Formats: sequence, C-alpha cells, structure tokens
Amino acid sequence: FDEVIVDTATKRKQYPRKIAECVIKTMKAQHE
Amino acid sequence: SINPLLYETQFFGFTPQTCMLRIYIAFQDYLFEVMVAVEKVILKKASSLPGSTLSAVQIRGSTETFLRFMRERFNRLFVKMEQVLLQLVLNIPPNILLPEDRSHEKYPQGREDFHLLQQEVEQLRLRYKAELGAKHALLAELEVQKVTQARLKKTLHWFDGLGDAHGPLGLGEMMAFLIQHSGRLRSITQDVTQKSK
Amino acid sequence: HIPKVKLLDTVVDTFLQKLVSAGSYERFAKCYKRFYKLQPEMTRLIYDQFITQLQTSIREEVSTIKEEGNLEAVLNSLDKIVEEAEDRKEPAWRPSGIPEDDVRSTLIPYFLQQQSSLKRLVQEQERENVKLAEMVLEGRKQVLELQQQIQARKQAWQMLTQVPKTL
Repeated sequence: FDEVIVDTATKRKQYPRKIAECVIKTMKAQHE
Repeated sequence: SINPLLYETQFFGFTPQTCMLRIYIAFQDYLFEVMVAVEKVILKKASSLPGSTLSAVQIRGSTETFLRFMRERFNRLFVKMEQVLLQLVLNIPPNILLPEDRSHEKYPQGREDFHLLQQEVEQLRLRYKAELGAKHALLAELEVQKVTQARLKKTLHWFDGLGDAHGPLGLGEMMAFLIQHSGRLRSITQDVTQKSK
Repeated sequence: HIPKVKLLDTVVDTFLQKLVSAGSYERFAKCYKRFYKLQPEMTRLIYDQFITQLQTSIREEVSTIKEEGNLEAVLNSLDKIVEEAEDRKEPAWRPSGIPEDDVRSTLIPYFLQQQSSLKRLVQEQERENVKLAEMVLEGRKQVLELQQQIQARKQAWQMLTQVPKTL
C-alpha cells in the first residue's frame, strides 16, 4: 500500500510537467 | 479509514507513516540495544563480585521487567510524538498548494473550457494556415504580374520603336497628305473614265 | 510559525525527556534491586550510561533520518511555501484522482500561450495580406492599363494598315 501511495504521489508530482513538455514539443513541431 | 496522506507524500517523496515507522523501529531498536548492553555490564559486574548469588536468570528477569515498563511508556509517548509530527511537521496544511500544482490555482477550468480552448487554438491554427496560403497566393500573383508587366512593357516599347501610333516622323503627314489627295486622285480618275466613255 | 525543523527537534527532545523521566533511576534501581543492594554506586553509573547512550543513539538516528530524506531543506522549503500562502484561508486544490482532469490545468497555460501567439500571428498575417492584396489590385490595374495601351496602339496601327488598302 505504501509503495502504491509513493508511486501515485510521485507520478502526480512529475507527470504533469513531463506531459506539458511533450505538449509543448508537439505544439512547436506542429507550428514548424 | 486510513488517510494515505497522498499530498504529503507528493511533497516529501515518502509517506509520513513510513517515516514515523522508520523512526519508531530505530528508536525501539536502540532501546533494546542499550538494555542488552546494560544487562551485559550488570552480569559482568555481578559475576565479578565475590560471593555474589545473583544469577543470570534473575538479572534477565530484572531486565525484562524494566524493559516491559520502558516499552509501554515508549509506545505511549511515541503515539503522542507521532500525532504531533504528523500534524505539525510532516503535514501539508489544507490551504497550501504545492508548487507543481500552481496552475490549478489560476486555471480551475473544467473539461468543457479546456476543449473550447483547444478548439479555438485549432481554429486559429487553420486561420493562420489560410492566411499563409493567401499570402503565398498573393505573392505568386505579384510575381506573375511582374513578368506580365515586363512583357507588356516590352511590347509597348516595341511599339515605341515603331514611333508613335502614327509611325515614324513624317509618315503621319505623308499619310494625311495621301489621304487628302487620294480623294482628288479618285475624282480625277472618275473624270477621265467619264470623258473616255 | 515555528520552523518545522525546530519543531521536529523539540518534539523528539520532549519525547526523550518524558521517556527518561518515565524510566527514572528509582524505577531502574527497583527493577535491578538485588544488584542495586550489592553495588548502588555502580548501579547509578550504569543507569546514567544507559540514559546517555539512549539519548545519543536516538538523536543520532534523527540526524541520520534528516540527512537521508534531506529533511532539513525539505522542511525549510515547506515552511517557505506555507508562509507564501499565508493570506489564503480557503482549502486549496487537491488531486481529484482523475489524472486526465488534473493534468488539464497544467496544460492550459501553454494552450493560452499558443492561443495568444497564434492570434498575433494571424493578425500580423492579415495585415500583411491586406497590403499584398492592395499591391495585387494595383498590379492588376497596371496590367489592364498596359493591355489597353497596347490595344490602342494595335488599333492605331491597324487603322494605319487600312490606309494603303484604302488608297
């Protein structure tokens, strides 16, 4: 349970930024 | 119900409960270790006393009595310490938003708003593409116009080479003269024809 | 606001003090009564050693845990975050448990940025295209004029070519 909590919380901390980076990259590529 | 303290875990990178468990186990281990050391020293001392009747079993009994008492107090005190630490130290107050979640403060938009925004961005992209297309078409026509105008000017220039619309200098007068006298010529011709009949 | 690091140390110290006062020398001597009767001074020495060792070990453990989890820096940064949010009382956002909902807000700033830069690009392009369109219209006019001029010249010459025939 503890591992699941840490794993979920870590994703919540890191993934939004990673997803945002991907979205920005996609936007830039589309623009180009 | 277990409060998984997810937001705290998101901040600390570990669950506060794990941290407290880590502290509890470490503290308890030290209590045991120190008690073992105490018992060893007492045993050693007692056995070195001349005529001492104190046995290892008795000493072990004393140790267990003291340790049982200490553990009971230790657990009670630790529960209190854990509550304080979980409430005041390893805790994210409810009004706090972690830095990585700052966007939620400014953009609480729901699903619809987001899709609307995405659609608008898409429409803007299409409009931009259309404008770019228009630009290329306009530039292409300007290019064509440049060539056409050059060709037309060249034609005009060619005409200029022929002089003005009335041809080279004097041709106009000559033509006028011819035109003027062609009428006379025609009437003379007609007279002659007439007379010859 | 008491800094959380200080709070942590204070709470651990309080815990230790209470643990030590619970495990008093009297209690210790009472449990080791036989040995105490034989060696009271030694008993006192051993007890003091016991307490010192216990406190030292527990404090060292706390330092180790602080180092392992970089707890001092983390707690200080949390103090800062709490301080910055001092003026906000209402409960803050928390993850909803639906990732796609939650990630949306993260993306909105970028879409808004995209929206404003595209708006600007479209406006710039529209302005440029208006100018280009004027140039194209002007160009078309000029082409028409040139064609008309040529047409006029052509007719004039054609007229001229008629004359010899007439003659």
